[in-house]
Amino acid sequence: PSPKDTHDEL
Amino acid sequence: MNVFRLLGDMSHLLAILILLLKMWKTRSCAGISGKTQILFALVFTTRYLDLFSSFISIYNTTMKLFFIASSYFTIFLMYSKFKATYDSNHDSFRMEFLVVPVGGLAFLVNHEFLPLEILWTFSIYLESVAILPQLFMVSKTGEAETITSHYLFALGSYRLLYIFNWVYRYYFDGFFDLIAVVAGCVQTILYCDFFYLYITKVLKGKKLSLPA
Repeated sequence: PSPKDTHDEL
Repeated sequence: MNVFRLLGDMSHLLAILILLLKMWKTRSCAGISGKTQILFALVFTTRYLDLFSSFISIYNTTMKLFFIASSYFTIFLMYSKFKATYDSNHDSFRMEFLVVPVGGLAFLVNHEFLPLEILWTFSIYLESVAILPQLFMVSKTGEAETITSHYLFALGSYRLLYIFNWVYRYYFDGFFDLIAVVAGCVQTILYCDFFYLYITKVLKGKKLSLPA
């Protein structure tokens, strides 16, 4: 996955 | 979610609770940089705009809302309720020296040139240096209350634990976010000097004071 699709951190 | 990420989040949460508790119990915000707290509020506000665009988990949403709310509550305590105890003379770091270059960098170096993405990048870069006014204040006064050093230690540990989390995610999930990792490393490095003082002084029961 591309980092920008997964800003799943706080 | 891995154990490093969870410990990092808990450490971040603990830092905020220590800060709020310190202010509430002592009815004072002495030794705390209002500039750093304003920058943190700006960090959370610009990063968590995705609350409106994407849902990740209940945990994620709850933590984001708490971080935003607590950062504005802290500002309210410092600049309104406990204003008389705010040490503005020693809190003289100029915020624009951080916000302006960081804003420029977020425009130039990002994953994608979209408003939300630029704001996210801005928040990541800004978070990495947001502690500088606080560290500047400690170095200016030459000391920090023990409770303030616990706050700073928990806050620094959070990003250090995130680095372990990124190493874990790189090997086990194939995930790698260069912007977050570089900024996170810069952020952690800024705490190194403080970590040293914390371990050699505060943990041995002494107050954190800098050599004259």
